[in-house]
Amino acid sequence: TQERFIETFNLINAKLKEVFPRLFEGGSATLVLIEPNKPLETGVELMIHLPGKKLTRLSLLSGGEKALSAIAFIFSIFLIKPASFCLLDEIDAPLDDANVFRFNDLLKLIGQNSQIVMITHNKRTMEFADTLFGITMEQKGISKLVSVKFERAPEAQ
Amino acid sequence: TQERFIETFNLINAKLKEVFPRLFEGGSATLVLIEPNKPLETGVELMIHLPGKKLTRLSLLSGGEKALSAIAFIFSIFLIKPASFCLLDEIDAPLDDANVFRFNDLLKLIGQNSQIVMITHNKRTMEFADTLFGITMEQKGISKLVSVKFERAPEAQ
Amino acid sequence: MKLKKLDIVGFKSFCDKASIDFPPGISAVVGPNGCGKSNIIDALRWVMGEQSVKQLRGKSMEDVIFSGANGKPPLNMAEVSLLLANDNGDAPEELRDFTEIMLTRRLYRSGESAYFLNKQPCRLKDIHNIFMGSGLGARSYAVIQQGNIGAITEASPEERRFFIEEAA
Amino acid sequence: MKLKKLDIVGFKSFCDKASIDFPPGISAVVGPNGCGKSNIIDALRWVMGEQSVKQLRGKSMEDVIFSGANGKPPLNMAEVSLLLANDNGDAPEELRDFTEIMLTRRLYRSGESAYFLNKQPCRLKDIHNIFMGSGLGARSYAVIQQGNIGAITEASPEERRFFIEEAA
Ligand SMILES: Nc1ncnc2c1ncn2[C@@H]1O[C@H](COP(=O)(O)OP(=O)(O)OP(=O)(O)O)[C@@H](O)[C@H]1O
Ligand SMILES: Nc1ncnc2c1ncn2[C@@H]1O[C@H](COP(=O)(O)OP(=O)(O)OP(=O)(O)O)[C@@H](O)[C@H]1O
Ligand SMILES: [Mg+2]
Ligand SMILES: [Mg+2]
Repeated sequence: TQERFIETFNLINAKLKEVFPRLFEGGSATLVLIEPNKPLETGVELMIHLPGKKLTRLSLLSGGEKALSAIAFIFSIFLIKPASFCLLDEIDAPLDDANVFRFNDLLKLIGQNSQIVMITHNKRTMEFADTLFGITMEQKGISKLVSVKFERAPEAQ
Repeated sequence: TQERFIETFNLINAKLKEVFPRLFEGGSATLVLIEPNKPLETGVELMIHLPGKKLTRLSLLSGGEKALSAIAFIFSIFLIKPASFCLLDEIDAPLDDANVFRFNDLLKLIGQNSQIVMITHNKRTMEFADTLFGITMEQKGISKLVSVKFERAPEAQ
Repeated sequence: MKLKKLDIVGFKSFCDKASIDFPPGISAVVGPNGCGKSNIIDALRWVMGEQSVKQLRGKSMEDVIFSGANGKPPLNMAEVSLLLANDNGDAPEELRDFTEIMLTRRLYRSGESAYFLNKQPCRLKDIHNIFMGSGLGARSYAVIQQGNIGAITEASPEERRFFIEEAA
Repeated sequence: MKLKKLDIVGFKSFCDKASIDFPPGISAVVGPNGCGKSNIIDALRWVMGEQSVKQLRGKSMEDVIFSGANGKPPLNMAEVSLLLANDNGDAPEELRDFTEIMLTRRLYRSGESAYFLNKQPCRLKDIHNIFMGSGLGARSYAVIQQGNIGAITEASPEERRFFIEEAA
């Protein structure tokens, strides 16, 4: 319905205003209805302003900036309407160390309301997780699960 | 010309037989002319056999396997006809630690005949390089080069 | 509808049966290239009713059945079962008396498919129904595939709208 | 034709002049997300004659001119100069007396372009000529862009043929 779309759009946009500067340590991002008078069919544009940089074409962003912007957008939607679980396959791959940290810091927030399954090669991301599942192929071509469950020492790490 | 294409094709195919098992610790890869009777226009197919696994569709390969297969193909071409220099932008990103090591080990070989400029976030890849160039943005939005040149201690690291 | 347990047998590289008990919070799945991590995501999407072979990296649906490896012959059936907690009202009204929902999907190399809901045979349509309105339907914002994260920022205005509609 | 020196000014995020002296062997370019590493590759391809704006991540060629940041206003010109060693016979016959080859490309915000070969004005065509037959032409196997490595394995048979032809 029309009101519901507009209402959700506004909620996500407001959440994006919090989430984006948190991931990028500044800057801002805004969703814009291309045709506000046609709410049932309008496309949605994304305007990104990176901290210290000028408002620029999305295509010119770096690989890491594009990934982090996508994470900001998707996580804003999650925080407005959490799905029961979410499946993320190596979405931290393009990120540098500082961005991986901020990404995982925000992921902890999402993890409070949704179950998260995150595939990763990144050691930092593994440290932030509550549980690790290792997959191996001792026999070539045959996958096997090795469960590795953490017991966290209270903040002494 | 026809002979030159066939000759180059055969040389690259022979080199691929060495390079692929070196990167994957086994297995094999073969280039196949789809229409061998039309050498001037035939497409080229790639058959990949991962160690211990069955000959399978390329699309089913994992992200890392696709990247390493591409590296095997491209590096085989390089070793047959080295370009003066090559520019590689984060091609190690999908690789796990063991594959990053084998990739860099082969890259050293390529680096003997070609100059290599490799963009990377990977610490292992940085260690294998002869020279590091750091790029920073102390002033947001403005790139600056910081040159970091290694003097290698003789194998005592 | 939290994930409780996933059983995979004969699906892609999971020749032998694998069972994953999902805890609350954040689970990281780790392992070397090609060991089967993304295949687990494929198994989850498949049992949830994914019909696009391309989304599963295949060319025909038969590609998801274990095709052999390391001296083991191909199998003739792939089966994935998913146990969900029915804990937040996202599931269809008719299932409200169940505390748990079990979905099972089977594919035989002959091409036959079978679907089960709490061990009762059902149609693919019934599986899709479970997830409608939960944000977990076909092109959900809750599933991001390997390599796709960069493209989301450069999505078309229509695709971006679609994500928001899913949440509305 | 080894790389010797690259000078970048006014090109993308390189507002102030940057000079890179390329050593032999393997150089790793490192830094945080968005600091300008891929922009260096873009600058190299641009001065070598890249005409596809899409390959440079832009929408119009004007996008490569520094558009302002951090209190600095936009610039009106982008200029990249590349010094190459003429050491292996790959360069055109007419340049055989030069031990080094310098290419310069300039773009003004007005839309005007200028090209120089060893400081003499030349045409874009002359720049392209330098690299013909060296394996370093437009869609060279010697340049792999960020994010593209996965697609090479799944290239079409025609694209794969093209790589081999480039080397033949
Ligand atoms: N039907 C099948 N039978 C047997 N093996 C299969 C089948 N389908 C896919 N595979 C194998 O599964 C492997 C890919 O697994 P997957 O994509 O899960 O790897 P991954 O752990 O995600 O690796 P990466 O870290 O590189 O992304 C491939 O080697 C592929 O050959
Ligand atoms: N014409 C321009 N003027 C100013 N800045 C620009 C211009 N074109 C691109 N940029 C900026 O350059 C940055 C991207 O740089 P680049 O792609 O080189 O990053 P990178 O170092 O490769 O990062 P990553 O590790 O994430 O790939 C973006 O922030 C973009 O806004
Ligand atoms: Mg994977
Ligand atoms: Mg980059």
